[in-house]
Amino acid sequence: LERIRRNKEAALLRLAARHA
Amino acid sequence: SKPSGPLIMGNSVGASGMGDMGSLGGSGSGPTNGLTLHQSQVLNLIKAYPKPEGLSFQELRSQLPNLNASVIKQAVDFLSNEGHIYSTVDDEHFKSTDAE
Repeated sequence: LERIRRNKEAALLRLAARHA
Repeated sequence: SKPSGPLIMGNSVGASGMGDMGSLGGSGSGPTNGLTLHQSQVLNLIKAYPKPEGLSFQELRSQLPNLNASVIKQAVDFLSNEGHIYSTVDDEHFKSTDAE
C-alpha cells in the first residue's frame, strides 16, 4: 500500500504542476 | 385589403452566417476543463466511485459500454498523466486526486 500512496503523491505533484 | 406580394421573404437570414467557427480553441464553455468528453466521463466515474481501492478498468468498461477498451485506456492514460487519477492496488484500479 506504500506504492499506492506514492502513486497518489506523484499524481498530486503532476496535478499541481499542471495548475502551476 | 391584404398586403399581398412577396415583399417579406425572411429567408435571407443565414446567407452570411456560414464559416463562423471561431469558438474552437477559446477558453471553452463546456463542463470539461480541457478534457475530451470521454476523458471527463471516465474521470467522473472514478471520482464517484466510493471504494478505497478505486475503480477497476473492468468496471470502467461496464460503466461505459458505448466506449471501446482502447478509448477508455487512452482516457485513463491521459488522466493519469495529467495527475487527475492514479493507479492503486494494480495498474487497473484507479482513484481520483480531484476528490476533496
